[in-house]
Amino acid sequence: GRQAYMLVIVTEKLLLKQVAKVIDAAGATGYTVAAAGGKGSRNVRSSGQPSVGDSFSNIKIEVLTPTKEMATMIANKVAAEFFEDYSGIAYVCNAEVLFAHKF
Amino acid sequence: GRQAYMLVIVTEKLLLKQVAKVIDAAGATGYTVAAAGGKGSRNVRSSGQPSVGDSFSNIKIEVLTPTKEMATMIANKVAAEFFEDYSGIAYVCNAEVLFAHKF
Amino acid sequence: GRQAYMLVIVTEKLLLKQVAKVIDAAGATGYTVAAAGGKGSRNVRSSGQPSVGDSFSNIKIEVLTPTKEMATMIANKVAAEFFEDYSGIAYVCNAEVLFAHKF
Amino acid sequence: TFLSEFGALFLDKLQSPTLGFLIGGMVVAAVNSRLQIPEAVYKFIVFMLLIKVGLSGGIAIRNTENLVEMLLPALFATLTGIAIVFIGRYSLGLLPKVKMMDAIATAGLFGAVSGSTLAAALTLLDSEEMFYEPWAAALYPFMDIPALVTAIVLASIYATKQRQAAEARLNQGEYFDDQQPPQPQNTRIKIWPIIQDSLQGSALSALLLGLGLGILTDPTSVYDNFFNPAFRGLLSILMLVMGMEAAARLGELRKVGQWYAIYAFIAPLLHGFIAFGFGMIAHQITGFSYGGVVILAVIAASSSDISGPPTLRAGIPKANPSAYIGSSTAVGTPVALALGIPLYIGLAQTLMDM
Amino acid sequence: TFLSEFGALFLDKLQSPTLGFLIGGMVVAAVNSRLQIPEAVYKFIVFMLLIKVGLSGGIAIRNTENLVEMLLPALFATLTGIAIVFIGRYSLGLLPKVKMMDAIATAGLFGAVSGSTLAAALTLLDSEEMFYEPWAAALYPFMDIPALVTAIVLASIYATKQRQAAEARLNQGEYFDDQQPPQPQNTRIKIWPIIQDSLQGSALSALLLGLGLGILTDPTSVYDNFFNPAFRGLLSILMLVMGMEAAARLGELRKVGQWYAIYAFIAPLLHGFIAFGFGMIAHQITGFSYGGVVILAVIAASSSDISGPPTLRAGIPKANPSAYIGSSTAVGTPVALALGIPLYIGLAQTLMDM
Amino acid sequence: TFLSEFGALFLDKLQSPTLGFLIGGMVVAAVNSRLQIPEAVYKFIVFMLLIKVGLSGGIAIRNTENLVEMLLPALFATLTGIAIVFIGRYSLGLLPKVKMMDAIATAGLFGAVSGSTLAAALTLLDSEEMFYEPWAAALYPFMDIPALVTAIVLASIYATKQRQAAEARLNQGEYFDDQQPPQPQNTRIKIWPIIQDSLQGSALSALLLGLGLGILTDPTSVYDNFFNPAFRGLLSILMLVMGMEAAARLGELRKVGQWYAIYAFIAPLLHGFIAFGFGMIAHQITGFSYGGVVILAVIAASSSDISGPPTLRAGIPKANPSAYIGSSTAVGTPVALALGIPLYIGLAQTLMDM
Ligand SMILES: Nc1ncnc2c1ncn2[C@@H]1O[C@H](COP(=O)(O)O)[C@@H](O)[C@H]1O
Ligand SMILES: Nc1ncnc2c1ncn2[C@@H]1O[C@H](COP(=O)(O)O)[C@@H](O)[C@H]1O
Ligand SMILES: Nc1ncnc2c1ncn2[C@@H]1O[C@H](COP(=O)(O)O)[C@@H](O)[C@H]1O
Repeated sequence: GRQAYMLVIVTEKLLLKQVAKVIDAAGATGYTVAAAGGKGSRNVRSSGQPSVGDSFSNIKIEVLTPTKEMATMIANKVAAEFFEDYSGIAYVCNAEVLFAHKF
Repeated sequence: GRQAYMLVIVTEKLLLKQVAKVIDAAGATGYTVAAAGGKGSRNVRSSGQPSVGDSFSNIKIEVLTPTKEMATMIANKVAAEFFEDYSGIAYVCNAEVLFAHKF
Repeated sequence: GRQAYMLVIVTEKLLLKQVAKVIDAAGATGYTVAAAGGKGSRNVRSSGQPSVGDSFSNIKIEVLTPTKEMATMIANKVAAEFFEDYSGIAYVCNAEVLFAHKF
Repeated sequence: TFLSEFGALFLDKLQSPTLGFLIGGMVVAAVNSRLQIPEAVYKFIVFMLLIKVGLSGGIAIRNTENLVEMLLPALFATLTGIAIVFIGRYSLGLLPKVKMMDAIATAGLFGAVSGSTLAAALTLLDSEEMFYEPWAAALYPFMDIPALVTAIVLASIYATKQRQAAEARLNQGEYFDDQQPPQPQNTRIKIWPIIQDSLQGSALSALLLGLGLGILTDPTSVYDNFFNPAFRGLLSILMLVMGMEAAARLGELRKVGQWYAIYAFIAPLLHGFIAFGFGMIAHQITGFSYGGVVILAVIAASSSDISGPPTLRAGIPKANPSAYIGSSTAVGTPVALALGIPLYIGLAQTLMDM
Repeated sequence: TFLSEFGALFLDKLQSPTLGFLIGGMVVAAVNSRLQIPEAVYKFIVFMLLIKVGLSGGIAIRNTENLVEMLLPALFATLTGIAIVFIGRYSLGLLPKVKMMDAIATAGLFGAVSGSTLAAALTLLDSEEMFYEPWAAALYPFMDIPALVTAIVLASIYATKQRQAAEARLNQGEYFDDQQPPQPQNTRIKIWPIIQDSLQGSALSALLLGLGLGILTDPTSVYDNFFNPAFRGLLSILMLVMGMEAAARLGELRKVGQWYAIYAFIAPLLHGFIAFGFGMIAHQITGFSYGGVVILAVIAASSSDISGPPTLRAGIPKANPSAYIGSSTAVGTPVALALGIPLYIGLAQTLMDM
Repeated sequence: TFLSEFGALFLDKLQSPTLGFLIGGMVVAAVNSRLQIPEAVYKFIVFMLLIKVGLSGGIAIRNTENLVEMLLPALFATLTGIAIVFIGRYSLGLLPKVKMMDAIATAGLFGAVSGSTLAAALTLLDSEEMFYEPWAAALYPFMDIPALVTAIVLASIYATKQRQAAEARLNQGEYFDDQQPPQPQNTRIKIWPIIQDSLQGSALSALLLGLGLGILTDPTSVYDNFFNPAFRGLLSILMLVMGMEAAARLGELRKVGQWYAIYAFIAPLLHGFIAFGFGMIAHQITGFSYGGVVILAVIAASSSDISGPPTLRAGIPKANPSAYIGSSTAVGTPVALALGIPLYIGLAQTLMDM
């Protein structure tokens, strides 16, 4: 399969639409998002969601990109625009695409 | 730990049982599944699930395999059988197993 | 970005608080947790959660660590303390941190 | 005159709160509100409505002995369900730029039944105090399953023909050096797995469970204290979700072209009138009530939104879900709810008075 | 005669809709239907049932002054809970091919109490118009917690003995060069954390919250308008889930062997009779009502499905959850619900009439 | 005397079950119970309460013709909402060790309205049989939106001033070689997107949907059979969650310092009295009812927990959510519910009797 890079961004649920825009603008072929919780430096449930409820308040967004440049570009853009004020982390792994409809 | 390969398949929720069968048939020791959403080439919520609801309509299946051949075999089988008609993506990463009950 | 290691632990939901303690004690900067289901060697829903319900009964914990030693230390500690009696798997991947508030 | 009386009755029905919530839902989604009914609640409401319909049907069946009169309407329900798929196959399917597979799947979904539309119709019949046979709601599976099966079978036949035609063209050139005619592909569709998969759907299971409990045990007290009183309120919330869902899916429908939107508007009314006609025949022959005729018309007009899509997604994988789910949810169900139900009730009431 | 009257009363109870939903649930799961009650709704229903039981108990306790009469039944509840674990330890635990840890955990779960079974019993007592003391439901923690604690303590003692026996065998060979006897492992179990963990369980918290609110505030109006009317309907849905759950867990029970299935069938009835006996003693001494005796018998017969498993999973980690959860959910609870409740009510009614 | 009568009325209100559930929730969370109300149920309860408030308001507005009298109270609601933010900006914001951005966001949240507090107040007014205008609940957006907008605008102005001051200092040193004065940063805040984002919030959407349905259709029957009867019960469960939430957030409040806790205790009462004063003026001028005055006071005292935080998190990203959400949820809402509502109702009743 083709060599690719898996960019993972974990951040607040509120930012989903805006981060999705950055990903689309960068030309990625798609992204996968899942509910996640966690503990980081900020450790704040910032969404007013009930902390006594049973659901997670962050999201984990994964973007498979063909080049490392696209991954770092997306990460830099998201970090510059949001991570000064909002919780978030971004990291990238190597991956190999075995099958994709559009990649 | 032992060198292993992490196969990740993101596809429609409907296919869980069938993909699980392919994974078992290939001899994998197990798999992990989580709810996920996302946007790909097809961009279709094909399950009749309400799009106004608050849940994701795809699933992300992760299979740790001892050899790369098993991972590609599973991916090929799933892609051949389902990805012509259904949304889906498959990729593999390197991983190192630190502890597993059966691996 | 900085070279890092992604430790992933999939285990029973009951153990979240205790595993989080081990992670904190090891000095990790944070962790991410998500609901997951799966099939492993034990194949037991051990929590009394209704199996006819629509939710997953395991959790997947991801910890980004600066050194491989911290990752293996956490994995060994969790495996020694819990995996004899409870379901669980632990593996580690290479990753590169692009942005983190505290790492 | 017939028309003026019918018009008055029809307009009056439009005032119902059920419709208000449906339109309210469309407005809420159209303004991009973040209002959401959690999926767990939505799933539970569908369960509560269908088990209530099943319970009331089962309780009443238990008290009446005459189930023979159900045979003819059940037969008509099945005929209508199958006819709907053929109509779609030879109308929508033959239009330009419409893929046959998508058309067959769409016709299949329109032949299937929507539990929420049926529930809305029963509510309106109750508030209009029109009598209907208690087993009328049990006609649901008699139309729903044959329609889905017919769609999947037709799709498979079409796929086979396409494949044979393709192979025939392929082999034509090589005729001389290879005398063997192409193998006839024998891909007979197993029908029982499709029926089983439909019966296992959550909506139909709730209906059948309610029917069974109503017939075999005596759930009257819990029915009167819990399932029945909550029915109309829960239905109004489901209408809200249906309205939100319709607006949300409109975007998908636009992607697949205007023939689907036109079909989705006409089909509920056309199918409803066909079933109404069948119903009146049964009215003459076996004394099928006017309320029952309305129910037969409504289940024909309704297009499944919840239980049909997964069965078709698995049964006709080549079809594009945006086409059939978009058609049914964005246009089909709102038309059946907003226009269909008042229309058939108004028509039945006018005929009753004549 | 006693037997014929009892038989008639018993058969009559079997007709209850509660049981209908339980069996309905088993059928739904057995045919592999995709019907699901979302977990969020399920959790909320358990909360609603237990807070209602707590509120009604608390409201009534507030109006009565005599809590002394509760002491003896509470003592009997505790004795029964502890006895159940010992019975299981020295019966199921000693059978061939049964691991002692699994047997102790299973006995612990059967000693604990199931909120849903208790709720079903109260419903039937109400519809039979049998009087019971308002604090009777508050006997729940007096049996539940001692049973779980006893099970965890017994498991720990057994584990320690095993370890000591293993070390003794290990050290035997080296006796000459090492005079020191093996260190006595002093692993005293802290009991308070187990009690605290049980009290923090969601089911018991809801019950205690209801009790507290009933005693300290006056929630009569919201109780009469909301929590009480919804009770029987919500219970029927919980019975449906219990039935589906029982069928789903049957597979797990088959994996651990038939002794568990036999134990799980006999235990509810045996434990219920023991508690019934204790209850009759309290009836003679302090005037404990027949309804109260039934409640004591039912909580003894019930086996926890929701709150017990997590506590045992953490307290006896070596035990195989398939054994104890399978036994309790697949056989124990259905037997307690379907046979146990009608049995004890029938028996109490027969004794009352004599 | 005034004081004794007021004291008696006030104490009497404290007995309400609503408060009992609030305190019960705090206790449950304080003992670390695992009791949880699933988020799907919680979201649905907030929807049910607000649509009920909207429906009853809409139904009544439909039946009355005089909406002119709403103008003055609506104006006062807006003035109060804006005033609250300024008060917080120039009190909490100027305290030592308090970051201005956090203070402005906190003031914004206290100016916004909490649907649950409003619902609790309406319940108590109903049970005290105090009359209030049906449109009074519709004052919600007139205070909520201006408060949030004012907070975001003030935060932006403050941020701009800080930036300009910083650049001025930066440029001072280089004055000789660069004659150009620093560019005025023109970051005008667009107000409409903030208003739109607030209106799209789930709580406000439910309220407006209910109002619309009440005015345009006739939902009286489904209102009387479903939304209204369930109201008080659902509210009690929401109070339970609010109490659990308050205890859970106390830890976060401790992190940000004691000024917030002091502000969060005084603010609801202060804001409530200011609004009460405005309300009495409206009472004199346009005959605004005492019940309406109480409602105006309560929405001023309430601090948003559900819909406000996301809007502020997006509008004032620099602010620390622990500060404003901790202040509002851990102290603000409990004070408004437990002290504020009884206070204003007692005060209104005392004034009514004089
Ligand atoms: N070392 C880590 N490993 C895994 N996830 C992390 C780590 N640090 C932070 N996170 C995730 O990133 C989110 C935001 O982190 P922060 O911005 O540091 O609060 C947290 O809620 C975690 O889910
Ligand atoms: N570039 C990508 N990165 C991450 N996930 C992707 C990507 N492309 C597709 N996906 C996921 O794969 C699913 C199906 O993709 P597709 O078959 O292209 O519609 C989507 O719903 C996404 O969750
Ligand atoms: N080969 C595998 N690949 C992915 N996940 C696995 C694998 N084996 C086990 N797991 C996960 O680890 C959990 C516990 O495994 P076990 O302890 O073997 O029962 C399972 O529920 C799965 O979610």
